[in-house]
Amino acid sequence: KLSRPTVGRLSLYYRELNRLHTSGKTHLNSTQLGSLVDVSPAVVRRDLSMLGTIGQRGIGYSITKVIEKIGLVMGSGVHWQVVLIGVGSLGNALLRYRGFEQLGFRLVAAFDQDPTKVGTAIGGVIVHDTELMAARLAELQPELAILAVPADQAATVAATLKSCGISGILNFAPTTLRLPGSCAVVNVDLASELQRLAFSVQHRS
Amino acid sequence: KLSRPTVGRLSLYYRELNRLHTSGKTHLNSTQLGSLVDVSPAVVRRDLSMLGTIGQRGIGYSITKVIEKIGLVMGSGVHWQVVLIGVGSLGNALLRYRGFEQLGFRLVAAFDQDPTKVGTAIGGVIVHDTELMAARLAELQPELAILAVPADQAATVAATLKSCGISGILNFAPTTLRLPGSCAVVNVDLASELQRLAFSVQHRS
Ligand SMILES: NC(=O)c1ccc[n+]([C@@H]2O[C@H](COP(=O)([O-])OP(=O)(O)OC[C@H]3O[C@@H](n4cnc5c(N)ncnc54)[C@H](O)[C@@H]3O)[C@@H](O)[C@H]2O)c1
Ligand SMILES: NC(=O)c1ccc[n+]([C@@H]2O[C@H](COP(=O)([O-])OP(=O)(O)OC[C@H]3O[C@@H](n4cnc5c(N)ncnc54)[C@H](O)[C@@H]3O)[C@@H](O)[C@H]2O)c1
Repeated sequence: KLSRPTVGRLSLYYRELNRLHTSGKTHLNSTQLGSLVDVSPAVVRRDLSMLGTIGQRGIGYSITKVIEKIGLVMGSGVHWQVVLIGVGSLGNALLRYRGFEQLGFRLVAAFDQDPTKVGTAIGGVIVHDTELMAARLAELQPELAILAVPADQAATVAATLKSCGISGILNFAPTTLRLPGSCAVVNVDLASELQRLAFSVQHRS
Repeated sequence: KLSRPTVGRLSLYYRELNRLHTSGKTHLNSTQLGSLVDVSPAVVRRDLSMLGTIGQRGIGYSITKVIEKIGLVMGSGVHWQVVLIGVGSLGNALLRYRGFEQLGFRLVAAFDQDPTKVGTAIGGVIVHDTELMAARLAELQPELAILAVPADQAATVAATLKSCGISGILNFAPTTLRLPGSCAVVNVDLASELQRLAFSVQHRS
């Protein structure tokens, strides 16, 4: 099983390799890849050898081969259907973001409880009433959900999503969601990222 | 020097303790704090003892004392002035977010190169022309900047910010910013968070 930091690095390698591939590059070495993502070449080599990829002396790694290997592990070859709950200012931005689609994540529906938002389309995605969420999810069968509701609503909405068969939730509300059983959760707290930055500014010598 | 995962945990403790403090709670034990942020009680105890805080048997930790200690280490007591560059859909959402202020981060100005956005105010923050950025930054002397510009613009904008004396950059563009010398950088890639979720769904059981 890969650790969380390793998964984070693989996803950054994947992003950079796809960008290089689009620009026509075919090979690169561990120093080049490492410098794109601020990781030492030794760690890059270790990560890629864990996937069964070894660079050739003088040529380096084949970009398409590494993309394929990482894609398999990260599930990027699969097409994931994603719903978004909470179409406020953050939800609006996420619905317009094209970066998810490029990785095989398709936003298929959004939900909100505010009647003025229901029936609108944002970034090409229709906003449905949360009252109809169970019925819609039964039809669409999405695997993943993005949560952009207020912190005091997150746990209730997550419980409903889990009961509707959602397998994973990306939570942006500033509260740590924990769901028992088989639903994976990733919590992202943007304010604590700014705090992490302040910490490293404060402790730079 | 605290490791990155430790700093991440401290910031989550800080968030939860402030929330409990607002609701009138005065003490809690390591099990209670741990379950709020999905961390084992032993790790909570180790983290807090590193800050010189020890719980009292039967009573637990004083919430105000721990908030104070974490605040000192995280620089949350300090008032940080922050500017935001790139007032697109993500920038719009971040300017309206009240979670940064609660931690002592005040958004004091925003910048964009799109003339239709210059002169508007979002979330109470005025959008200035990037042409005037150097002059504005000399006046305001902000410590931190949030970058919400397209990936191909991020490095150039960051170099300008660094030359204007910015001490830290929170980068949302999907590219790993690296700045030599004294400017701290935290890179957040939201698409790779979704990939991390897909990975844990794919590898469950
Ligand atoms: N705006 C940001 O940039 C930002 C940054 C970091 C974190 N967040 C967090 O993301 C979440 C959303 O923030 P926002 O700024 O978009 O807030 P917002 O108030 O603009 O939007 C919240 C939306 O959720 C809807 N909603 C509320 N309860 C709901 C429910 N039970 N079911 C479905 N929809 C519901 C509301 O109708 C509203 O449209 C919050 O938890 C916030 O703390 C936002
Ligand atoms: N929308 C999202 O939810 C989301 C999610 C994850 C990552 N991101 C990333 O955040 C960044 C912003 O995304 P967005 O969706 O808001 O894009 P956007 O196109 O809506 O906004 C970009 C803004 O940056 C401005 N800009 C461009 N170059 C600039 C420069 N040199 N100086 C100042 N301003 C400049 C543009 O005028 C525009 O207003 C992108 O890198 C994107 O990949 C966005």
